[in-house]
Amino acid sequence: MNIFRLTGDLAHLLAIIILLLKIWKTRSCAGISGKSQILFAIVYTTRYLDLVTTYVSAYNTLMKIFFLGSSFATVYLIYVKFKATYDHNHDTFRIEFLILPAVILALLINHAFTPLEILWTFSIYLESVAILPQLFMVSKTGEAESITSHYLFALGSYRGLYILNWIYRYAMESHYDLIAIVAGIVQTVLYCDFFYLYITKVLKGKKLQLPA
Amino acid sequence: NTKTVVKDEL
Repeated sequence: MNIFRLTGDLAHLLAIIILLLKIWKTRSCAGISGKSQILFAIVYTTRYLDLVTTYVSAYNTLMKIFFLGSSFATVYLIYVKFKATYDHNHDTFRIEFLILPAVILALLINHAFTPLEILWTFSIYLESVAILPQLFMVSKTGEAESITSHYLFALGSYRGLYILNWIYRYAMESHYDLIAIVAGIVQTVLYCDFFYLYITKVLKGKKLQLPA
Repeated sequence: NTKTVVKDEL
């Protein structure tokens, strides 16, 4: 565990907490893409199957359980509890266009052709693009609430910090995982446009509004 | 196939 990995995990944790609190406090999931949240639930489910096969550390186990639990809780809040506030007219990204390529790529490019390994690889590929329905929704409505922007910034920072962690680990431990690294870079690049808007607008107290 | 690595990250 190094400082980049730890802050990355904390940014990820923060993002999830911000999102859950926003929905819970406002009793509304307006502006949140339920489809992105479904994709994240699929990502954690397929990645953390090793919870029952491999023990790494108490930290690792607790975080995995939290990510799994919170992702299902978020999906429940959006599609069941606060269904009436869900903005489905603007959440029109076709997730099969992300899931199918991730499945095919996981079958073609993986570390080992075993069920657990392929599911892990699939989760890595899917995570890298899972935010697209949310970004699509923001671009479609042309704006995002500040709290949604904070959520996106924390979530984008997480994989960015993981890249620093991978550089550090490669230098210090000669440890690297090409699949995670390439997918992590793709994932971070997808946020670049948003990062720019966040820094130039949201941090200056303005609402995140896209030019018409 | 690239080498299998320990999955100690989240």
